[in-house]
Amino acid sequence: FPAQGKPESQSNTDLENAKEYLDKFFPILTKTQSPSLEERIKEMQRFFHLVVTGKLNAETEETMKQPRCGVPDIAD
Amino acid sequence: YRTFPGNPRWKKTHLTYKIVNYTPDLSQKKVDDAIRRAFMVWSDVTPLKFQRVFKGPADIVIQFARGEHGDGYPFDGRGNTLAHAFAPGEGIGGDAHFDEDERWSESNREVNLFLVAAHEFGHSLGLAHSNVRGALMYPLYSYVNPATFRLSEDDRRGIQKLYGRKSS
Repeated sequence: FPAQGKPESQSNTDLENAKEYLDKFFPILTKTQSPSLEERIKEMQRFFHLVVTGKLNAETEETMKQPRCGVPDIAD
Repeated sequence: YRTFPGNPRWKKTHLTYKIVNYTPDLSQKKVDDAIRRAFMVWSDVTPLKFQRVFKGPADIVIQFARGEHGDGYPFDGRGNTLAHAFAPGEGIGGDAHFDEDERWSESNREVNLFLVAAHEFGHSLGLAHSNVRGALMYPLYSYVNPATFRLSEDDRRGIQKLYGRKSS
Protein backbone atom coordinates (compact mmCIF):
# COMPACT_ATOMS: atom_id res chain seq x y z
CA PHE A 1 0.00 0.00 0.00
CA PRO A 2 1.24 3.51 -0.64
CA ALA A 3 2.48 5.21 2.48
CA GLN A 4 0.18 7.92 3.75
CA GLY A 5 1.51 11.43 3.17
CA LYS A 6 2.99 13.10 6.19
CA PRO A 7 0.97 16.03 7.56
CA GLU A 8 3.96 18.33 7.18
CA SER A 9 4.23 17.62 3.44
CA GLN A 10 0.65 18.88 3.04
CA SER A 11 1.62 21.90 5.04
CA ASN A 12 4.64 22.46 2.79
CA THR A 13 2.39 22.36 -0.25
CA ASP A 14 0.11 24.93 1.34
CA LEU A 15 3.07 27.17 2.06
CA GLU A 16 4.34 26.79 -1.49
CA ASN A 17 0.92 27.71 -2.84
CA ALA A 18 0.78 30.68 -0.50
CA LYS A 19 4.23 31.83 -1.62
CA GLU A 20 3.17 31.53 -5.24
CA TYR A 21 0.07 33.63 -4.49
CA LEU A 22 2.11 36.27 -2.71
CA ASP A 23 4.74 36.38 -5.48
CA LYS A 24 1.96 37.00 -7.95
CA PHE A 25 -0.21 39.45 -6.07
CA PHE A 26 2.03 40.91 -3.37
CA PRO A 27 5.42 40.91 -5.09
CA ILE A 28 8.52 42.02 -3.23
CA LEU A 29 9.26 45.45 -4.63
CA THR A 30 12.61 46.21 -3.01
CA LYS A 31 15.79 44.40 -3.95
CA THR A 32 17.48 45.34 -0.72
CA GLN A 33 14.98 43.73 1.63
CA SER A 34 13.73 40.20 1.73
CA PRO A 35 10.74 40.08 4.06
CA SER A 36 9.89 36.78 5.74
CA LEU A 37 6.91 34.76 4.60
CA GLU A 38 5.22 35.75 7.84
CA GLU A 39 5.63 39.44 7.02
CA ARG A 40 4.31 38.89 3.53
CA ILE A 41 1.26 37.03 4.82
CA LYS A 42 0.67 39.89 7.25
CA GLU A 43 0.77 42.37 4.37
CA MET A 44 -1.84 40.35 2.51
CA GLN A 45 -4.00 40.00 5.62
CA ARG A 46 -3.86 43.76 6.21
CA PHE A 47 -4.91 44.46 2.62
CA PHE A 48 -7.95 42.20 2.88
CA HIS A 49 -8.81 43.33 6.42
CA LEU A 50 -8.31 39.84 7.80
CA VAL A 51 -7.08 39.09 11.31
CA VAL A 52 -3.36 39.85 11.05
CA THR A 53 -1.49 36.82 12.36
CA GLY A 54 1.22 36.21 9.79
CA LYS A 55 0.04 32.61 9.80
CA LEU A 56 -1.54 30.72 6.98
CA ASN A 57 -4.83 30.18 8.75
CA ALA A 58 -8.12 29.02 7.26
CA GLU A 59 -9.41 32.55 6.66
CA THR A 60 -6.27 33.51 4.76
CA GLU A 61 -6.23 30.32 2.70
CA GLU A 62 -9.90 30.80 1.87
CA THR A 63 -9.21 34.33 0.63
CA MET A 64 -6.34 33.06 -1.51
CA LYS A 65 -8.65 30.56 -3.19
CA GLN A 66 -11.29 33.07 -4.21
CA PRO A 67 -11.70 34.01 -7.88
CA ARG A 68 -10.00 37.30 -8.53
CA CYS A 69 -8.35 39.72 -10.92
CA GLY A 70 -4.83 38.86 -12.06
CA VAL A 71 -3.39 42.31 -11.46
CA PRO A 72 -1.16 42.50 -8.35
CA ASP A 73 -2.64 44.12 -5.25
CA ILE A 74 0.63 45.90 -4.65
CA ALA A 75 1.31 47.76 -7.87
CA ASP A 76 4.86 47.49 -9.15
CA TYR B 1 -8.84 53.62 -4.12
CA ARG B 2 -5.35 53.46 -5.49
CA THR B 3 -3.72 54.45 -8.73
CA PHE B 4 -0.66 52.88 -10.32
CA PRO B 5 2.80 54.28 -9.51
CA GLY B 6 3.32 57.49 -11.47
CA ASN B 7 -0.44 57.87 -11.92
CA PRO B 8 -0.52 56.76 -15.59
CA ARG B 9 -3.67 57.98 -17.31
CA TRP B 10 -4.88 58.71 -20.79
CA LYS B 11 -4.13 62.27 -21.89
CA LYS B 12 -7.26 62.38 -24.02
CA THR B 13 -10.92 61.84 -23.26
CA HIS B 14 -11.96 60.13 -26.48
CA LEU B 15 -10.79 56.51 -26.29
CA THR B 16 -11.24 53.69 -28.75
CA TYR B 17 -11.69 49.99 -28.02
CA LYS B 18 -11.61 46.89 -30.15
CA ILE B 19 -12.93 43.39 -29.41
CA VAL B 20 -10.59 41.01 -31.23
CA ASN B 21 -12.38 37.74 -30.43
CA TYR B 22 -15.31 36.29 -28.54
CA THR B 23 -16.00 33.67 -25.92
CA PRO B 24 -18.26 30.82 -27.04
CA ASP B 25 -19.99 31.03 -23.65
CA LEU B 26 -22.17 33.95 -24.73
CA SER B 27 -23.59 35.25 -27.96
CA GLN B 28 -21.56 37.99 -29.62
CA LYS B 29 -24.41 40.39 -29.01
CA LYS B 30 -24.30 39.69 -25.28
CA VAL B 31 -20.54 40.14 -25.15
CA ASP B 32 -20.79 43.42 -27.08
CA ASP B 33 -23.50 44.60 -24.72
CA ALA B 34 -21.60 43.63 -21.57
CA ILE B 35 -18.48 45.43 -22.80
CA ARG B 36 -20.43 48.53 -23.80
CA ARG B 37 -22.16 48.73 -20.42
CA ALA B 38 -18.87 48.14 -18.62
CA PHE B 39 -17.38 51.20 -20.31
CA MET B 40 -20.49 53.18 -19.44
CA VAL B 41 -19.80 52.58 -15.75
CA TRP B 42 -16.81 54.89 -16.16
CA SER B 43 -18.09 57.28 -18.83
CA ASP B 44 -21.15 58.04 -16.66
CA VAL B 45 -18.99 59.76 -14.05
CA THR B 46 -16.13 61.25 -16.09
CA PRO B 47 -15.69 63.21 -19.33
CA LEU B 48 -14.41 60.00 -20.98
CA LYS B 49 -16.05 58.78 -24.18
CA PHE B 50 -15.53 55.31 -25.61
CA GLN B 51 -15.89 54.45 -29.25
CA ARG B 52 -15.75 50.95 -30.64
CA VAL B 53 -13.55 50.39 -33.69
CA PHE B 54 -13.37 47.27 -35.83
CA LYS B 55 -10.14 47.85 -37.75
CA GLY B 56 -6.74 49.34 -37.08
CA PRO B 57 -5.27 50.23 -33.72
CA ALA B 58 -7.32 50.93 -30.61
CA ASP B 59 -6.42 52.29 -27.19
CA ILE B 60 -8.04 49.37 -25.37
CA VAL B 61 -7.81 45.99 -27.08
CA ILE B 62 -10.06 43.30 -25.61
CA GLN B 63 -9.50 39.58 -26.06
CA PHE B 64 -10.40 36.20 -24.62
CA ALA B 65 -7.42 33.88 -24.22
CA ARG B 66 -6.32 30.85 -22.25
CA GLY B 67 -3.01 29.86 -20.69
CA GLU B 68 0.05 31.67 -22.02
CA HIS B 69 -1.23 34.21 -24.50
CA GLY B 70 1.77 36.30 -25.39
CA ASP B 71 2.01 38.91 -22.65
CA GLY B 72 4.08 36.99 -20.10
CA TYR B 73 1.17 36.66 -17.67
CA PRO B 74 -0.39 33.26 -18.42
CA PHE B 75 -3.89 32.47 -17.27
CA ASP B 76 -4.33 29.57 -14.87
CA GLY B 77 -7.32 27.56 -16.06
CA ARG B 78 -10.74 27.68 -14.52
CA GLY B 79 -11.08 29.62 -11.26
CA ASN B 80 -8.59 31.82 -9.46
CA THR B 81 -7.44 34.46 -11.96
CA LEU B 82 -10.34 35.53 -14.15
CA ALA B 83 -8.86 38.38 -16.18
CA HIS B 84 -6.23 41.07 -16.18
CA ALA B 85 -5.62 44.45 -17.77
CA PHE B 86 -2.77 46.86 -18.26
CA ALA B 87 -2.46 50.44 -17.06
CA PRO B 88 -2.82 53.24 -19.65
CA GLY B 89 0.01 53.46 -22.15
CA GLU B 90 1.16 52.72 -25.67
CA GLY B 91 1.07 49.22 -27.14
CA ILE B 92 -0.30 46.72 -24.66
CA GLY B 93 -1.14 49.55 -22.26
CA GLY B 94 -4.86 49.67 -21.55
CA ASP B 95 -5.52 46.23 -23.03
CA ALA B 96 -7.84 43.83 -21.21
CA HIS B 97 -7.60 40.03 -21.37
CA PHE B 98 -10.28 37.59 -20.15
CA ASP B 99 -9.50 33.97 -19.29
CA GLU B 100 -11.30 31.76 -21.80
CA ASP B 101 -11.15 28.86 -19.36
CA GLU B 102 -13.77 30.60 -17.21
CA ARG B 103 -17.45 30.15 -17.91
CA TRP B 104 -18.69 33.65 -18.73
CA SER B 105 -22.28 34.60 -18.14
CA GLU B 106 -24.70 37.50 -18.10
CA SER B 107 -26.23 36.37 -14.82
CA ASN B 108 -25.18 35.19 -11.36
CA ARG B 109 -24.12 31.79 -12.69
CA GLU B 110 -20.39 31.23 -13.16
CA VAL B 111 -18.61 34.55 -13.77
CA ASN B 112 -20.48 37.65 -14.84
CA LEU B 113 -18.69 39.25 -17.78
CA PHE B 114 -20.04 42.76 -17.24
CA LEU B 115 -18.75 42.94 -13.64
CA VAL B 116 -15.29 41.63 -14.51
CA ALA B 117 -15.05 43.85 -17.60
CA ALA B 118 -16.02 46.96 -15.62
CA HIS B 119 -13.29 46.09 -13.09
CA GLU B 120 -10.67 45.47 -15.79
CA PHE B 121 -11.50 48.70 -17.58
CA GLY B 122 -10.83 50.46 -14.29
CA HIS B 123 -7.25 49.20 -14.66
CA SER B 124 -7.23 50.18 -18.35
CA LEU B 125 -8.03 53.72 -17.20
CA GLY B 126 -5.43 53.87 -14.42
CA LEU B 127 -7.01 52.54 -11.24
CA ALA B 128 -5.14 49.90 -9.24
CA HIS B 129 -6.79 47.66 -6.67
CA SER B 130 -8.76 49.14 -3.84
CA ASN B 131 -8.83 47.51 -0.43
CA VAL B 132 -12.39 48.71 0.14
CA ARG B 133 -14.69 45.72 0.23
CA GLY B 134 -17.63 46.37 -2.05
CA ALA B 135 -15.70 48.66 -4.36
CA LEU B 136 -15.59 47.62 -8.00
CA MET B 137 -11.79 47.79 -7.89
CA TYR B 138 -11.57 45.35 -4.95
CA PRO B 139 -9.57 42.44 -6.38
CA LEU B 140 -11.85 39.57 -5.39
CA TYR B 141 -14.84 38.70 -7.53
CA SER B 142 -18.29 38.86 -6.01
CA TYR B 143 -21.58 38.97 -7.81
CA VAL B 144 -23.91 41.90 -7.67
CA ASN B 145 -26.94 42.33 -9.89
CA PRO B 146 -25.77 44.22 -13.02
CA ALA B 147 -29.24 45.73 -13.39
CA THR B 148 -28.88 47.56 -10.10
CA PHE B 149 -25.11 47.99 -10.14
CA ARG B 150 -23.83 51.32 -8.84
CA LEU B 151 -20.25 52.49 -8.79
CA SER B 152 -19.06 52.87 -5.21
CA GLU B 153 -18.00 56.20 -3.80
CA ASP B 154 -14.42 54.89 -3.57
CA ASP B 155 -14.29 54.00 -7.28
CA ARG B 156 -15.92 57.27 -8.29
CA ARG B 157 -13.45 59.34 -6.30
CA GLY B 158 -10.56 57.39 -7.81
CA ILE B 159 -11.56 57.77 -11.44
CA GLN B 160 -12.50 61.42 -10.97
CA LYS B 161 -9.09 62.09 -9.47
CA LEU B 162 -7.61 60.93 -12.76
CA TYR B 163 -10.08 62.41 -15.24
CA GLY B 164 -12.31 64.86 -13.41
CA ARG B 165 -16.09 64.89 -13.24
CA LYS B 166 -18.54 64.60 -16.07
CA SER B 167 -19.74 68.06 -17.04
CA SER B 168 -23.47 68.46 -16.67
